[in-house]
Amino acid sequence: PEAADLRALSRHLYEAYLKYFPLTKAKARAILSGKTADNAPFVIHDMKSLLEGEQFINCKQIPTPEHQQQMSALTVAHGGLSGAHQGLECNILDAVELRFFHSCQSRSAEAVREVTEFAKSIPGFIELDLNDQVTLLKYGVIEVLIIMMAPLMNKDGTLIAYGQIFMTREFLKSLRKPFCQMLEPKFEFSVKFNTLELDDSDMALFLAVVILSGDRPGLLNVKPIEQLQETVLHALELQLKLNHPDSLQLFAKLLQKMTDLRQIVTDHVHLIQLLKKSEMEMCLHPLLQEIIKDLY
Amino acid sequence: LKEKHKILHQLLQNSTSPVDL
Repeated sequence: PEAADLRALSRHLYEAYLKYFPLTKAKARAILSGKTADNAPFVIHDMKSLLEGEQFINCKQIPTPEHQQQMSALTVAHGGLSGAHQGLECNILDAVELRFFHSCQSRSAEAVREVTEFAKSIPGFIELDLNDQVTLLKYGVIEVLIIMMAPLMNKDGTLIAYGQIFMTREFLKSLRKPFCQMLEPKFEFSVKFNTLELDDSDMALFLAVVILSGDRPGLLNVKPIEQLQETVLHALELQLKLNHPDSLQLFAKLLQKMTDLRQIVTDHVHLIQLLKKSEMEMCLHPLLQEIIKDLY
Repeated sequence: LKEKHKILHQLLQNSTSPVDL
């Protein structure tokens, strides 16, 4: 009966994952390997194709009506930045990194909303102290977003804009500092992480484990969080045994990734703080500001 | 904490509706 409960939990989290995250690993890998019936993604590999890509994405619609509606509302809610963004579009090529960075921020803010909805679907999460729910999200969400970048990446580049665009790693490395430094550590993490060959159902459990970390600073009531995490950890261990019977120590290898993630997030936050100082025109999305402020 | 994280708090409290800043 215990194993049956754990399997039910795994199914529940997988269903929530499919509900809230529009671009699954299965879909991303199909796009990256050219196996989709749709058109291949638009490739951004230099400044010219970046400018073309911006037009390309402006003409395209967001995948589902539900997401389109939510994205529009989030953009309206964030009118200050949208205005700044449009103003920047008139600028010369020098501003292209900033403009791209603003687009990344808008997508990141939307992704935080998706992760929040996923967190709320974890059984027991919404019963936790509300302050602790905030803390778990504040500290967990960037780690989750970095994990979720892995399926979109290969050694040569990354899918962006819901899989409609592929941006090359070389192009990202060619941007001026510190923009060129922002994604390289994520590529390094992703290439190693992808060798574990997790599928979407494994990912759903791993993301829940990361969110339910009982050692986040400032938590008021650690015990119920640890209890929830222990149950999800059992579900993950069972899932990996069943789904990857030949992959030795996969559970241990996956847990080790949680340590690597903390350093990547710390470095990421430092880069953003550096950007805030060096790029006077740059304004941070208020939701991302909340998360990053006093983080590490 | 709630005061410092108004949007996160809103996201947690509202169902699937987007944030109204």
